[in-house]
Amino acid sequence: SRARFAETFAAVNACFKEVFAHVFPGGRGELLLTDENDLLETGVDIDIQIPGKRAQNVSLLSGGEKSLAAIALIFAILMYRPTPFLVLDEVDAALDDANTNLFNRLIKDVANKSQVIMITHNKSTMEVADSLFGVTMQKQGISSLVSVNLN
Amino acid sequence: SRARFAETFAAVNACFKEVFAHVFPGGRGELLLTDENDLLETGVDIDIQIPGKRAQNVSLLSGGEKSLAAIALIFAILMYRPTPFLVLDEVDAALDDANTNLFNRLIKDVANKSQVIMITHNKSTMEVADSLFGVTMQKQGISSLVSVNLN
Amino acid sequence: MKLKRLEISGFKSFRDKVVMDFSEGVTAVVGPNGCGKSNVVDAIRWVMGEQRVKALRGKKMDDVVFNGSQDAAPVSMAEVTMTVARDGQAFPGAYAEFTEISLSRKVVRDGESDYYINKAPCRLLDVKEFFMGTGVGTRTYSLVEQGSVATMVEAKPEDRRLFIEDAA
Amino acid sequence: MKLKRLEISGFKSFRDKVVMDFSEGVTAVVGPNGCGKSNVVDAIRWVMGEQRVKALRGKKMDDVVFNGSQDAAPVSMAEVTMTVARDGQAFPGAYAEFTEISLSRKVVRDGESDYYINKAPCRLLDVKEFFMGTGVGTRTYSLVEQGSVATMVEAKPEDRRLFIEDAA
Ligand SMILES: Nc1ncnc2c1ncn2[C@@H]1O[C@H](COP(=O)(O)OP(=O)(O)OP(=O)(O)O)[C@@H](O)[C@H]1O
Ligand SMILES: Nc1ncnc2c1ncn2[C@@H]1O[C@H](COP(=O)(O)OP(=O)(O)OP(=O)(O)O)[C@@H](O)[C@H]1O
Ligand SMILES: [Mg+2]
Ligand SMILES: [Mg+2]
Repeated sequence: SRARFAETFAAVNACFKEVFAHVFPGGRGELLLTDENDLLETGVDIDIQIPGKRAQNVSLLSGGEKSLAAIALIFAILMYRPTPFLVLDEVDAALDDANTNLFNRLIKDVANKSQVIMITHNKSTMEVADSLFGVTMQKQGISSLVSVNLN
Repeated sequence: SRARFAETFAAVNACFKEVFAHVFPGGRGELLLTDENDLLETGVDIDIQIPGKRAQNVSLLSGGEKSLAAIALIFAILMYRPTPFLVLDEVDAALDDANTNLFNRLIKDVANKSQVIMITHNKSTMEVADSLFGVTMQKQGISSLVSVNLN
Repeated sequence: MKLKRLEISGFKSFRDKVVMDFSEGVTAVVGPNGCGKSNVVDAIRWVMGEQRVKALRGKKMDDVVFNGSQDAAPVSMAEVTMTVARDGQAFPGAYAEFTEISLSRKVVRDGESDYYINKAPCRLLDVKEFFMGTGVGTRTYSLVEQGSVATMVEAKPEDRRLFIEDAA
Repeated sequence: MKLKRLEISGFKSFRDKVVMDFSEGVTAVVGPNGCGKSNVVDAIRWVMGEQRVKALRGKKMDDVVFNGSQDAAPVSMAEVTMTVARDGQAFPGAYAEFTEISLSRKVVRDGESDYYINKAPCRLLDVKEFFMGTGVGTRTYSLVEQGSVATMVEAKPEDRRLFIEDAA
């Protein structure tokens, strides 16, 4: 219904502004309705300003900036409506070292409310995990589990 | 023209078989025409078998396997028809450590025939480069160059 | 609700049964390219009722059944069981008294899927309804596939709306 | 033919002129997220005649002109010059005697692009023809954008054919 969408939109938007300012200190991120008069059909636009830069169309964002902005939006929605568990498959692939460290801190925050299952190749992200599953193919073509020692 | 396409296809396919066997030792990769009787319109299929696994539809390949198979195809085409220079923007993003090392060796081979300009976040790939450009935004929002010291 | 255990057998590259016991906090799944990590994500999507073949990266529904390897023959059945534990809030509807619920999905080659809740046969609709109230449905923001993290930012405004609706 | 130098000024995030001298072998371009690495790739595509706005990640052709930053005002012109050097084989056609060729593209906001070869004004067609024989055109396998390496493998068969045709 209209009222429900309006309420959810407003709440998620408030969370997005908060999470975005935390992920991009000094920047500004917000959601906009493309047609406020038609809450049942309206699209949702995204307006992002990276710190130090002018607000531009999201298509001009870099690969890493897009990933981080998307992570901020996902975490904002989770803030409003947490889910029991969250599955992330290599969402950190485009991030540089500094943003990977930021991501690792964010994940720890999110894990307070939701269980997180995360696939990554990134050593520093593995270190943040509370537990690890190693998947291997000791017999070629057949997956099995193996215990992992980080060192 | 038909003859030209047929000749190019055959030559690229021969290179692909060779490069693929080098990238996936024990595996098999080849290109197939979807309609041999219509060389002007036919599509080109790709048939890949990863070592130790059965040949399957390429949609079932993993993220890293797809990247590596695509890199093998690009390098096969370059083997047949080298270009003066090659620009690669984070093509190594999905690769694990072992495949990144393989990629680094391949890049060195390709650089014998073509100049390579490669964007990467991967330290081991940076070490393979003959020269490095650092891009930075000392003044926020404005890109400039900076010399890079790898240590 | 917490994810407690995942049992995978005959599903994609998991020919032999594996059991994953999950704990609180962050669990990382690691391993080389092609070893089967994203297949675990597919197993989670599948047991929660995913019907779209493309979302499981296959061309036909049978592609989820172990298809053989160079040395091993194909098998005829895939089965995934997800066990969830109560975490404060009670389970929805008829499952309110349970502290643990197991959801299973089985399929034989060329057959239809069978669904089970606590080992009792049920319909796909029952599985969907169970997850509906928890926000972990197969399409929402709670599962991000490999290579598609930036989708929410790159999406068209009318598609981005769907993510907000899921949170309503 | 070898890429010898790239001069970028007023193009995307490169407000101030930068000069990149390239050598043989492998050159790595590195730096943090959002610093301008992929913009260098866009500058290479653009100077070689790219006309598709979407291939330059913009919404309109003006998006290639530096648009300002928090502290700096926008500029009105973007210019990229690529200098290539002869490497064994002579340059095609009228350029056979030259050992070096510079190709430039300039655009002012709301204006049309101007093209130059060795500082003499020319048409887009001249630039395209120059690159046609060398295999470095803007659409072939010689330039792989961020996030699209797997395209050749994921493409439909009739699209994959285009890569083979480029090599013919
Ligand atoms: N039905 C099946 N039977 C056997 N093997 C299968 C089946 N479906 C998929 N596979 C295999 O699973 C492998 C892919 O696994 P997956 O995508 O989980 O890898 P991954 O660990 O995520 O790797 P990456 O790090 O590259 O993303 C492929 O090699 C594919 O052949
Ligand atoms: N016309 C323009 N004027 C000013 N800045 C621009 C312009 N066009 C793009 N940008 C900026 O350039 C930045 C993106 O740069 P680019 O895509 O090259 O980053 P990158 O170094 O490749 O990063 P990543 O490692 O994340 O891929 C964006 O922040 C964008 O705002
Ligand atoms: Mg994967
Ligand atoms: Mg980039």
